[in-house]
Amino acid sequence: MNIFRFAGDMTHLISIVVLLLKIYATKSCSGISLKTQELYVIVFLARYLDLFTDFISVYNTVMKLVFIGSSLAIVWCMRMHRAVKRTYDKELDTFRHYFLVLGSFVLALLLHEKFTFQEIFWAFSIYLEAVAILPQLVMLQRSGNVDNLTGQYVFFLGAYRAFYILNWIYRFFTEPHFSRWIACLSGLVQTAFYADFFYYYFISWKNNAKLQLPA
Amino acid sequence: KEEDDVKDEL
Repeated sequence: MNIFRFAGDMTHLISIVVLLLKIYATKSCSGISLKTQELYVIVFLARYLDLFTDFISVYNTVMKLVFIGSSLAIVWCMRMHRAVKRTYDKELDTFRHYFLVLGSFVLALLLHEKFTFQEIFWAFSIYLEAVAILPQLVMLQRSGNVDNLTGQYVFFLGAYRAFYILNWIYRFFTEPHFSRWIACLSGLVQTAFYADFFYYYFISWKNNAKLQLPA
Repeated sequence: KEEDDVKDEL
């Protein structure tokens, strides 16, 4: 494992900790898209089917379980926790995420490494992850004002993607047969979605001002 | 070639 991959995993983990912190500390999930969170649950469950078939390392297994567990906990809080669910901005979270699920699944049936149950679900999870942030980004755009923790959550998620791209570049040059074009192309698309957000995040950081997105 | 197919990323 190279340093970029590790940095990517850590920023991914930090983003989840930031989100859990926001929900637990403020007892509020305002500004957070339940649809994006539900998509992440599907992404992790579909991708980590290999928990039952392949063992890579303790690190991999633990991280997979953490990602599945934390994403389930977040969705549970937003749907079931009495205080938290009252703060959910339902009217701002109207993205039709079922289309993303359907579209990703159809794409996985067409484009995959092997036509097996596990490989189809792996490709599906890669495609779905690429677009899963969209409901969240649309929601931020609609609300305009972004609170600090929500802004940091999205920032760390974007950083995770950026580090994974550096990781692939590194692997491409250091490993003789590294070719994972499905993951790399989807990863590029996914990271591109964050470009706009990053732009406004850095401007607000530079000016030491609250993050505001244009309507 | 076999080991290249291991999906070792998260």
